[in-house]
Amino acid sequence: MGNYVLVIHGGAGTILKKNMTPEKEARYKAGLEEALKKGYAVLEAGGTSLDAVEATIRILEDNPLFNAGKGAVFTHDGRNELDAAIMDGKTLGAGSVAGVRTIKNPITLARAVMEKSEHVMMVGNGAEQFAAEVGVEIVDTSYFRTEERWQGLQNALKEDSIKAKLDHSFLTPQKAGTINHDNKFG
Amino acid sequence: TVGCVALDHNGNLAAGTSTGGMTNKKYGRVGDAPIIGAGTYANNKTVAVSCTGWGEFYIRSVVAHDLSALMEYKGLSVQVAGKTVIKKVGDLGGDGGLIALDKDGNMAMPFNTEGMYRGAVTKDGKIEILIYK
Repeated sequence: MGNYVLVIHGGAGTILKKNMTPEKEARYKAGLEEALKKGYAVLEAGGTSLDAVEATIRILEDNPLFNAGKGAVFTHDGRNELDAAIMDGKTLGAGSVAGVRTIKNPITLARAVMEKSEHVMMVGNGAEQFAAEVGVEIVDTSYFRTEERWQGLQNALKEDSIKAKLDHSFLTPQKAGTINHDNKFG
Repeated sequence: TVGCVALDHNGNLAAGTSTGGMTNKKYGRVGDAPIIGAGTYANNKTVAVSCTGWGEFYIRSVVAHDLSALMEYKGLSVQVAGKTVIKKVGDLGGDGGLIALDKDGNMAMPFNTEGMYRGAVTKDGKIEILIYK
């Protein structure tokens, strides 16, 4: 029997210690700790695992260090497009949204899709219309912008105008038989 | 990308994932995070899973559901099933990681990149946070 009740991630990639300042590392750890504490508090108060997952992810979405919500990366066209999903292990209910641009906390909209619609997945403008109808918080697209992510796009555009990059990687070599994704950030 | 899996006092599992996608992406590209079974999955019989990484490979491997299926059909532990699905991603040429928490409170955080921002909390509130391998 294990001892864990909640696990989180904030993205994977080539996170090199030499590229991380002690101050930045401390900020990442503080962000992760805040999220863990929030989720644990929900569970300790008798909340459901769904409540804990939503509350925990909202903390991470609100933290500009992570590529979700505020601080999301930019598309080639200089836009933020957000995706999220949630699933209930008890009922196998699920909800997800993709390509939304004005939803402050996409995980909350994903949960609303699961609990307040007959659908599993909504995209783009339709998902945002649904958000307005069920009272999920909407923000101006400028809310998501951070200078670091904007400069990340400018650097990517200088290097190559068509390659997409994942979140946290640097100089990952291309593997045989794959599309070329140098400098992945995801 | 960020994700969370949780197990509550009633033994119910849940999983969630949220992301801004890939820098410089075009054409309305969507990765695995919002695809149920690829980047996000939960089943009280087995495990809750949230993935992060190169989404195309997670979609093609249906990673999150595959992990659950390996536990359900083959009886693998969450750790072995987690390593197995990440190896499949790597063998296809993709990279990234995942978090998984099974119905008994066992967890796994496998990844095949240089690092993954990750953390866990135990029943008694002990917090663990890791970044590098």
